[in-house]
Amino acid sequence: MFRNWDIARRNAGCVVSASSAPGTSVAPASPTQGPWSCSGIVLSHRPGIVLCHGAILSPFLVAAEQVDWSQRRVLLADSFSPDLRIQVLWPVENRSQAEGKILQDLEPSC
Amino acid sequence: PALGLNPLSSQREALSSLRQHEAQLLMAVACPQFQDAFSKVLSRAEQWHFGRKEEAHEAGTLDDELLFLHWFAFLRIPELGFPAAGQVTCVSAKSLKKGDTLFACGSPFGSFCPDIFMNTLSKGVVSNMAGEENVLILTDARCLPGTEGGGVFAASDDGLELVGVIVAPLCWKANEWVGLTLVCAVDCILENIRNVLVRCGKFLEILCPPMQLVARPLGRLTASPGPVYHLLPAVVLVECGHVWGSGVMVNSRLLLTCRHVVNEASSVYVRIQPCPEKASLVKGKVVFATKDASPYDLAVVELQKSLLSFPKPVLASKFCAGEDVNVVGFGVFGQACGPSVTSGILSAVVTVDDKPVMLQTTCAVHGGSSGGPLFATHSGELLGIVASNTRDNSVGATYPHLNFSIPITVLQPLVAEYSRTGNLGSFQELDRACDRIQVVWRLQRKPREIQRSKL
Repeated sequence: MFRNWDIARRNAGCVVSASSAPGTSVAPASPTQGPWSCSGIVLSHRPGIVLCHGAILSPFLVAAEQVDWSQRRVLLADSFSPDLRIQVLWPVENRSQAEGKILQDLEPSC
Repeated sequence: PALGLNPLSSQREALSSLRQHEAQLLMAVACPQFQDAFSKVLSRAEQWHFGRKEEAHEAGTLDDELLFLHWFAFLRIPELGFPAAGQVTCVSAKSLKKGDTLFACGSPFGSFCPDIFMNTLSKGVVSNMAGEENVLILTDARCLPGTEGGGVFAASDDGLELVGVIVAPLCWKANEWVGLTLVCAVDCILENIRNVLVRCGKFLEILCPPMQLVARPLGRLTASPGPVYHLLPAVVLVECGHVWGSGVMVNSRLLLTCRHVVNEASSVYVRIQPCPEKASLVKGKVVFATKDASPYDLAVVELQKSLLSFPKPVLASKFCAGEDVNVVGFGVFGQACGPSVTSGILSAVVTVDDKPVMLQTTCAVHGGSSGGPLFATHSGELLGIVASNTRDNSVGATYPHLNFSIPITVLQPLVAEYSRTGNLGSFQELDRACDRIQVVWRLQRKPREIQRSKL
């Protein structure tokens, strides 16, 4: 079980951070510019799809959305500041481990 | 960043094992089912706060916390493309049961020292669930700030499967640390994403590549909840005016609870919940309560009518420090949902004259759990009656993981005698406990001056 766990977690976990893209704001740095970060889960590697908590995006809601956004079910990218920059930090071993597993899977069995 | 940690590895070396990718926001999606369940279980009137305690005092923070609690972000990483080895399997939370083992995986403090903190694990159990198809899950797996968005996994025959997403890793209620973690079922999040994709049609089809957004049924769990799950109907909510606590049925009419729960009343109402959908209120007569001077905080309640069926707990005859245990009780949520289960180990068995007089556990025990049972996880035996957790009034801190129970071996002969003869005299032995037992339970006594520890 724990071997499986190790594989699963190494491929699943990441850190997601949200910030204003550098140089896009003329105002001095403010707390709303972040970076804000939380954990995330890599749901799929190809395509690269990550799920994380939405609260880190809340400081980047555009003013027009701040009135009644909470009544909505979905917010697309245009509801957030255009200089929102989202980055995902991910252990690089995942790749080699994953690729290793693929090679292992491709090896002919005796 | 305020943490005073000194990483042992150099930052450059450490970060070389990490890769940073730019991501696109596909959508932020709400999970209204979670919000509904959340608002029913966690009343605003009870001063809940999520996140760091100091943030809870900042104006407007609570509203912000609550508004965004049920929102999730769905991201795409364009350049992260290699065959999907080790892809996470998402499963439905519908068939989870209280007491099931869960693993939480997150990165405490988010982007601060990710080389040290990334993907750290903790283990706990399903403490409680609420909402449609168990959309809201509470676990006692310990999580820290920054783990929001991390995964909660169940171990099934098919491996570790993603069952939920961490929503709030630390919960504060009325300035007391609760230490449970709020989790949203991943199947519900995926369902909401699917619904958006259907509504948005082609626009998002272009953005969002085809992938399975369906959670499959949870397989058979390798770490099953054990007998404790089947004993939950024996745990009852005891209401006495505005005071409420927990109790455990030891026969079809008799239940044990704490003296401070019945609060000198002669009768109480007992809420019996044989299954999540059914609950009934039965009046009970307090037939015995220890005196204030007694170290044992115990009361015995007899129901006006016998229960037709309930799982009668087997009373333990011995204790093994270090064994896995569960506390079951109506702490934290009261009657908003059924009893909660927390897990830990029997951390100490305090004896006087070689007889156990006090049990300590590492389970999280909250206000409202008093009178609830302490069960052995693997055998299901009733080990004791939870009497208190610990509070340091000098700093205003509550320690839910330091708690005290009355060993069932103290009570078993008294219950047996009463069941056999109807004679309550045997319970009066509890009022005649020797000085050495009084000393062990001295924190229980009301202080003469400043209360150093509330029990």
